[in-house]
Amino acid sequence: KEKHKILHQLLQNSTSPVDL
Amino acid sequence: PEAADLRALARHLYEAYLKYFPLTKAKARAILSGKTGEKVPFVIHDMKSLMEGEQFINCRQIPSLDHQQQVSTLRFFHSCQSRSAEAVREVTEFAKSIPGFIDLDLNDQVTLLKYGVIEVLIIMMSPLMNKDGTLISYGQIFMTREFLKSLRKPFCQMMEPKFEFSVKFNTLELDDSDMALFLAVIILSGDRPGLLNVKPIEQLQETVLHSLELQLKLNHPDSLQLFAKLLQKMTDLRQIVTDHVHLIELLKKTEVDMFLHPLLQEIMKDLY
Repeated sequence: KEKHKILHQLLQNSTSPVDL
Repeated sequence: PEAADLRALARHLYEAYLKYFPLTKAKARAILSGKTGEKVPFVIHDMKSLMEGEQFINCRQIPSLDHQQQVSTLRFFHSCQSRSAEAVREVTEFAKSIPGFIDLDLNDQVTLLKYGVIEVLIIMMSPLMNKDGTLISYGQIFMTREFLKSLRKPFCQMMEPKFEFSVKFNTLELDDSDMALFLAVIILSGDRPGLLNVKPIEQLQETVLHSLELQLKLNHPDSLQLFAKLLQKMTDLRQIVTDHVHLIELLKKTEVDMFLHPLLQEIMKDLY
């Protein structure tokens, strides 16, 4: 899970979850 | 499934596509053919116009490097990455809108995105390209193919395979509603390495494939074997992605100032 942290975040949050 | 259900699925995916992807094929082709009320794109054809055009490029993540010609190539590469990361977010939202996708095992959702997203981005690049160049920055800039070929190695090798693919792909003349279904088919590939539960993915893909087949029959009644031709493109895509990832690995080794966006790093690590 740690290896794909940002992808997990993008999948689990619907609105601007990650500061890209 | 009933034809009405397949049509409803096609409509749903087309709506999601329009919602999440800001530059449609219809708009891109209008810009490229000059049939648009909008501004004519700024043309980047050499280092001088690249430096002038940078003001239009979305560069939120670029570290503030000085404006010297020798760093322009890398700086441009960084802004491409920033846009790619944003595009990954758009593709993720589109994937989540595919009926059944968010019910899949979360690890499988990650795997499908990791392996599918670059393929999707290459398909989405095709409508922005013609034989002479490509639109970038949401259609505000047209960058010539000759200019990209003139960059120093290995940057000059990055886009040429995408142009070759796109010029052929564009002859299939898909529209945005066809594209939406094709992108969903790519995302729902049950043969990605490391998937835990393949069966529900294959079931979802089969339904979307039926919907795509029906869509192409209705939307392109005179285009024989279009469905088969389109599916064959998926093989070419995998090779392009493999070569692309190897080129990025080479860049990481050879470029001192190379910065790879963390999201893109995640996607490309141990990919092929």
